[in-house]
Amino acid sequence: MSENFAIVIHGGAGTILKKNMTDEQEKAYQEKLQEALDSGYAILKNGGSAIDAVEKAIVVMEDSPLFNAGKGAVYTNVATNELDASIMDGKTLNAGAVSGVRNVKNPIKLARVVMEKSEHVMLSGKGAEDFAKQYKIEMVDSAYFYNEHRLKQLNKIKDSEKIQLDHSDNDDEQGDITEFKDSKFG
Amino acid sequence: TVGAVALDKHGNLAAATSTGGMTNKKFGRIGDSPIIGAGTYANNATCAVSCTGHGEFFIRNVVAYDVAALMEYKNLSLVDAANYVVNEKLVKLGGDGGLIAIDKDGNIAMPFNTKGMYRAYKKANGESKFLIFK
Repeated sequence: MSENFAIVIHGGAGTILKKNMTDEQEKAYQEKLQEALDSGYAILKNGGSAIDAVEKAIVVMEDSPLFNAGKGAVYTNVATNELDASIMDGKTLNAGAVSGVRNVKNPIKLARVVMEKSEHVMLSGKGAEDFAKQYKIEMVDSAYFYNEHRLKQLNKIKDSEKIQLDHSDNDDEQGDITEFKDSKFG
Repeated sequence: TVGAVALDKHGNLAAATSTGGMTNKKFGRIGDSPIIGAGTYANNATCAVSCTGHGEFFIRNVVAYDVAALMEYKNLSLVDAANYVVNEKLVKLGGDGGLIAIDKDGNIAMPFNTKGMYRAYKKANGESKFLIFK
């Protein structure tokens, strides 16, 4: 067993500028990232697996409204939340993913179950949620994802053809969304 | 979007990514986050990668796998491969975003071509860093 191990995490990219972030906001992000980092690190330090470490770190961030994932998910054009997640094991090259789920509290947990318990790689929408229930993955009412700040972000651009990603200096309240003008929908 | 990559004491790599999508998205659009090879990839022979950014560009360029492929086929280092994909290839195509990656030897790369990216790492020796801005 090697003593070489490490964990790296990210909480999204965008046009984040120092001048648009208060010290309190910066501290809040730092503390939550530190918590996520430490949770995964502790697993690795105790000889646990990389796959457990990345799942745990992601769960911490999914449970925070600071990031665009899990509880902090942004809104679609029709004011719903659609969550995606994936996980991959470098030892076996096994992988699992879910897309477009609306009531799964921690999509990364479901992605891992897809990887380990199904013969498939990706499940989507209602079928993925039916699968989640079979494996007792925690489901939540859509109200769990309610976030006034995120809703305001949607209302600002709802009638436009603009779409937004994770973090931006255009957001006067949180500095938290990236805007891609003239973007197409894939 | 959030992501994590790790190397454990057994020499195994793993990657994970999770997202709430894009504000105002329509038609059941999905980005790269749930797509293996585009937003997430791990292979003990090379590296583990998790991406964040404008998903369509990451899908078209199979970004996460591209980093691993450059290491495997062109023998690039993790840092060189990741920087090339994010700061040269993606930039030329107008793709905004970044990635985090770790290789089988514990080397770390966190390139991004936007103004900032929330990112942090912690190594076995306890060295840890939290960064936001360029």
